[in-house]
Amino acid sequence: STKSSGNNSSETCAEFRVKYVGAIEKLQFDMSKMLQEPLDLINFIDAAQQDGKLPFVPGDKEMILFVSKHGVKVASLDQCDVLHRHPLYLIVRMLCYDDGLGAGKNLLALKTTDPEQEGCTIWVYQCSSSEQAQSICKVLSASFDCALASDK
Amino acid sequence: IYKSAVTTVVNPKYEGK
Repeated sequence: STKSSGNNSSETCAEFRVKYVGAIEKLQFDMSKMLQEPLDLINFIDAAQQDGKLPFVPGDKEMILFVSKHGVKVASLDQCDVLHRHPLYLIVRMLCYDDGLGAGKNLLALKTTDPEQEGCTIWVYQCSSSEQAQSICKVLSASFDCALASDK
Repeated sequence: IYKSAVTTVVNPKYEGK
């Protein structure tokens, strides 16, 4: 088809195959204030893994993570069920870093809040490589810019 | 666990939160 896709940034939408590590839900707001700096968030996830609240290695079930100006959606590989839905306006920040286990895998931490902004949840996914993690961050950043531009 | 490069994307709506 002659429809050109991709260059029109407002239609930015991308799909990535990731694995789900886990989530730490319903953190109180004062706790979320402590999780602003990237290293604090990484240490928090590390501690959760050491305490067994989060596994070190995700299940081997792959999922598809969609990033667009609507936010982040995670669906099963056959896209029959939507597993997680993070609206863009509830996404506070996204962080990606090497999981340190030496296999070049990157962890993707998504900090979301609730509409009343009283608490926050940390969602952790595993990407297959840092390149994939970087592209996810790029698309999300473009989606924030696009949402900001349309707010004006 | 040593963490190398870290990339952060912040929603402008929550800058500083």
